[in-house]
Amino acid sequence: YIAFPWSSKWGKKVLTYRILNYTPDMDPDEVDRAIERALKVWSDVTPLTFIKVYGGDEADIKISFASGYHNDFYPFDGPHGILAHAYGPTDDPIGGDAHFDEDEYWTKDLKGINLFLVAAHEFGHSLGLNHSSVLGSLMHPVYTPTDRRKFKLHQDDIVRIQNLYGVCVSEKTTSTSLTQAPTSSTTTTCAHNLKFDAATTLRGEIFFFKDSYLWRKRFYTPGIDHLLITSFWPTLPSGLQAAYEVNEEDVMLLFKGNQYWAIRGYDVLPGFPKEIHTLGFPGSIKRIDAAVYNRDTRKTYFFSGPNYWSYDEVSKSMEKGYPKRIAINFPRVGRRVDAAFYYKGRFYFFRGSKQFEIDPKSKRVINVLKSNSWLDC
Amino acid sequence: LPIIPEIGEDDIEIAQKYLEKYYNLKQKEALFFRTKDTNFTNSITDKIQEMQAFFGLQVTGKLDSNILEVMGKPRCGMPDVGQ
Repeated sequence: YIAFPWSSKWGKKVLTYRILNYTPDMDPDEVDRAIERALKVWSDVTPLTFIKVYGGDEADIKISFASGYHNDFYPFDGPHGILAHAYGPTDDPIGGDAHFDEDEYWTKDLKGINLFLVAAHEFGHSLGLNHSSVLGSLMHPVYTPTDRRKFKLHQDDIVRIQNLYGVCVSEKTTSTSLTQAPTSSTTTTCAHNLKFDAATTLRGEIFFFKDSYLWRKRFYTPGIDHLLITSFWPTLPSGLQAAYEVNEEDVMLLFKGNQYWAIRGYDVLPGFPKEIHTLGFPGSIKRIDAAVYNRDTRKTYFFSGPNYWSYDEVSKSMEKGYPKRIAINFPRVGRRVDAAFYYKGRFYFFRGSKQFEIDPKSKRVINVLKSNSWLDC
Repeated sequence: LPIIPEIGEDDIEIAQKYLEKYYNLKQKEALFFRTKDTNFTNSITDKIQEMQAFFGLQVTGKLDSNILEVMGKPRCGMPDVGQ
């Protein structure tokens, strides 16, 4: 047992917890709710039950907020860096306890450090889990901001906690939803049938979006990053459908359904999301499949179903004479486009597991590639 | 997001502390970190590789922008490997 050689698991199914003090960053009720929900993450998939105790009662899991040195030889380090730590199950009084760094700004949402997410992770330690290298798992050591309403316990966490405590009697009814997200994994990167939801350049790199994840292709360092979209932009939904970058404005536009967001760096620009109809689409258009900005012409092509539109990024208006048929004006591409980006004077259109390299002027396909040819496969 | 950080002495110190705290790097071994010499001892290279493998980074055994980026992220204070 790696991280906690002194511990294995609790020898009982009913555990008590006690909140020793409260952070001033949140209302006490909000702290109570965040802690309850964080414990419920684990009790939902195991036979464990958590009971709150008050006053001077001893508890298995004691929860406290403290800054710097706080009498356990593992001082906190001020804002950011270490957010919290917790001790595995043991007979020692400190066993199971979870300490949260009061120098962080704790919140119920994602404006600061989300208490629910950190507490759920720490309670994993309290129950005997060590860190996981599985990206997207709750027990991954790095804090990943995730909207609580979209949070789902990763299969890796479920398997590991159930190895310690067994399966909850009612788990069969809850595990279906708990195990569905995140829906993509690193093993699919080089799958022969990989399809992207969206793709775009971003500050000289290329980003590919699928489900809850993105792949980040850098050019100055080797390797491909595979990350949760929320690790960069916590408030964005999964399943983005189109993306493009307007380099001159250092803005990336992301689309899902009839909404789109403008992003600069880590920030969603004020006033977004907006409805796609504000760009000039007819009311019948409910989604954008793909978008690509040509920095030479300063025009953006939007693809939706079998049609595409041209948008002038200088005048911020839709061009006349559109929509046009994809299949007619971009021969060999087919009747739809899933994702697209512009890189070094070429369009790259994606449809299914295929990728088409296209000359923007002639609109002719120059090369047909596998969709994941950028991902070092 | 895309930046090209230079690796300086501050970065080396951050890396030393990080590996001591989360990857059980012994302080005696870490003394080599205090010079700007990038030819780290085998044990330090092993620790860097261990961390790169844990985070799914390319395993080079060298401090690079990717590993430093991970080291800069907020995280849990418990170690990633055993003491």
